[in-house]
Amino acid sequence: SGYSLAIHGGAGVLPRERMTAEREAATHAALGRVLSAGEAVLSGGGSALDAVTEAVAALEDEPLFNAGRGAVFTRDGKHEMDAAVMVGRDRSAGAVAGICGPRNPVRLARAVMERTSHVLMIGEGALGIARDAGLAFEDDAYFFTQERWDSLQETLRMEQSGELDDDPARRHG
Amino acid sequence: TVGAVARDAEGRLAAATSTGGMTAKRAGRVGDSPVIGAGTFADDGTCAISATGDGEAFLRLSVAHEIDARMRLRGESLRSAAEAVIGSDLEAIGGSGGLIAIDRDGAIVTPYNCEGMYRGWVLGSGERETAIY
Repeated sequence: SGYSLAIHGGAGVLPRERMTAEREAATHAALGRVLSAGEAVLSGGGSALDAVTEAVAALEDEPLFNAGRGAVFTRDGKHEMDAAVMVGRDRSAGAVAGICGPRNPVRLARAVMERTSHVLMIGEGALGIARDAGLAFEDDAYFFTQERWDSLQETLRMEQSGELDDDPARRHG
Repeated sequence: TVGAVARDAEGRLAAATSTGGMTAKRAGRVGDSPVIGAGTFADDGTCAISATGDGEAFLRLSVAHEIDARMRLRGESLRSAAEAVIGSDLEAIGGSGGLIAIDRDGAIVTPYNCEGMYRGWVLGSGERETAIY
């Protein structure tokens, strides 16, 4: 059928010595669900843009990965999310930065591309596009995961005590 | 950070990336994900790319644009260009991370210079895989 799809859930993988069999199985299962979401579009003759939008929205819905509801916390204990989409035909693109509220930031990036003449929008202006587009919003509790909160506390404690290491798993969620 | 790249049955390419940023980041800090040409890129003539890792390093190198330029101006393959940028350029400035990329023929590469990258791919021919390390 000539279609191809690749996905990633980030480079902040758990070091092998900390990866459990359960966690590994859960991660592969989540990645499999995401591939199915994207492939369902392509195998039905859908566009590459729709496929990457659905795949990334599925990744954002998985708390295992650092985006959407699995997003890590800022040092202030809040969430600031960024997203982008780009289409190869004419290099049209949409991107958002520093936002929190829309369940799927990738759908807001696509709304910026399709509903404005801009490429990158931030903050309240971007959220206004999300409301105009009727995108789903979630409250802060939806984006809370104990694991990310614990990771924030650990990072802040390590900073305080001067033992902050370079562990990508912690930094990149 | 999460991302996807795709080539559809009509040969069109697209890329998407989304991120929560970095744990304990300063308010207002933005990495490469929403910056076109750094963490996200697509051009039907060369490739589609979604990156993950030290955002500041990917921004300084304009990683996605660099790979596109190597392909467009020097005729490099996606594999050659992506592996050079991740394996040499990124390493040279002390950055870590990886990316997924697809070229106009649907070939997929997933280079990274750290311990692993959560990733997966599926082809219309039926090949399908997920990997971590």
